[in-house]
Amino acid sequence: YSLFPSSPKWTSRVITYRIVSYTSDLPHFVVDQIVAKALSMWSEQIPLDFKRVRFGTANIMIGFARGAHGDQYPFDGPGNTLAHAFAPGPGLGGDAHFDKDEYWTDGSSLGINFLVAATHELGHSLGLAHSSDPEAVMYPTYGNGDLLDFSLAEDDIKGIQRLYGKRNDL
Amino acid sequence: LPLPEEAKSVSELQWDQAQHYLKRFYFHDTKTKDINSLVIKLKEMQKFFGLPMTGELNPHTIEIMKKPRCGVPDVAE
Repeated sequence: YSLFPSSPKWTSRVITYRIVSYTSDLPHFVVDQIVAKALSMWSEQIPLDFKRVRFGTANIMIGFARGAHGDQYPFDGPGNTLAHAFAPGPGLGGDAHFDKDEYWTDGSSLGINFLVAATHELGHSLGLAHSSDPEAVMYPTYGNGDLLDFSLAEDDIKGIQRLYGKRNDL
Repeated sequence: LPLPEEAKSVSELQWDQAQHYLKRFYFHDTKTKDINSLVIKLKEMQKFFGLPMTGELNPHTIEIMKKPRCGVPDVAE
């Protein structure tokens, strides 16, 4: 695993998130469920809790967009770059953006598995950079491996716990 | 940009795509004409992905560059 320069992290124990826009590929409630599941995978390992807000500014703003979308990193259409997210911090910090031009799935059909991508991007939102361990969720390329029992790898857990400690330390 | 000997089998388009990739994910300065800079960044990318660090734009390296991926750079700026 690796961390971003200066190892930015959230200092509050409760982190807010807001889903500001959706893909037309999945029902809204499925996107909501998948984001909650992705966050819970991280929160099971560290002493952070996530609270969804529906209005205003949250620590982590999550959305789908195509092309230029207000940051310095426009999306590139189907394929190649699927999503990106920013390290913890104010403003764009922590925000996770997904390319609306991809075909997003919940794993029941061919396409980009949103749970995998969301877990990866939210790892960035929490302060993890890319891992060079091919088994890690934080590996930068999207794989076609077995997603039925998708979970964090040991490397991901070591990385996130280096930033925040273990949940049972509380 | 002068192409190294081993690049003869690589198309100009592939070199452009590789430079774009390295610029985006490994902070390669595409304005520099220094072939060493490109080779260094290629090696950096190959090291990250556990490939032999040849500094050559070989088929395996190109294959990884074409994979769908996260838009966050692989190395710290």
